[in-house]
Amino acid sequence: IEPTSEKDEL
Amino acid sequence: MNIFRLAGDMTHLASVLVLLLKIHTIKSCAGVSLKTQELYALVFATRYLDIFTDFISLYNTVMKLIFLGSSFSIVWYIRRHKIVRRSYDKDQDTFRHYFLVLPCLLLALVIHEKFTFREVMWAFSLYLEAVAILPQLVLLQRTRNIDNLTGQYVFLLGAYRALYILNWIYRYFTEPHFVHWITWIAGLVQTLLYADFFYYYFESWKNNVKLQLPA
Repeated sequence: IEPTSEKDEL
Repeated sequence: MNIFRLAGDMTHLASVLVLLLKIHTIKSCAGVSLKTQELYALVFATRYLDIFTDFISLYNTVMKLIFLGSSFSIVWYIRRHKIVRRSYDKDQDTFRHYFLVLPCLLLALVIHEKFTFREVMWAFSLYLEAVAILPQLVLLQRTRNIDNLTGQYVFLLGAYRALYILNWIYRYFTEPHFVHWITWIAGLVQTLLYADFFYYYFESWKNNVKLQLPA
């Protein structure tokens, strides 16, 4: 799983 | 990245490109609310402050540039383009959008994840995005003429947010610590705002009649 960084959504 | 989020981003991309293409090809912005477009430009400007500091992925950066570029281009076309600006009916598009910006800013100052400039701006952009469509919906109800491109624009915007809700549900169950209440609540409120538009949009599509929103 990609590291879910804080704000990875648009 | 999951299929809901990718579909949501593509639908969102389609909504802004459909609108930009319409305005560029027919050189008219009839039925389009400049206020909503300005609010969206502000949403992206405050949401993507990290575009040059945090690199998440090529996809993320490219999409941010496209959203920023398209939303500011649409505002430029309606405000500055010598032909397009003539078709903007400013006496119908009178929603006082400052009444949306200020409460969102105050709310962001109260409810945010961290009290830093970036985080407050990020929360502000989420609250503003939830209500940014209102001037456009009011304009559609006033002018009552929903040419199918403007209707498609609103429909695609609503669909993008609905897909994002599925994305958040998926991520909540697949990623242990994925919790973003601010995003979820703002996204849900936004989608609910579209709900009645969706109802009339499907009704008109099902009965194959021109879309009429109740006054």
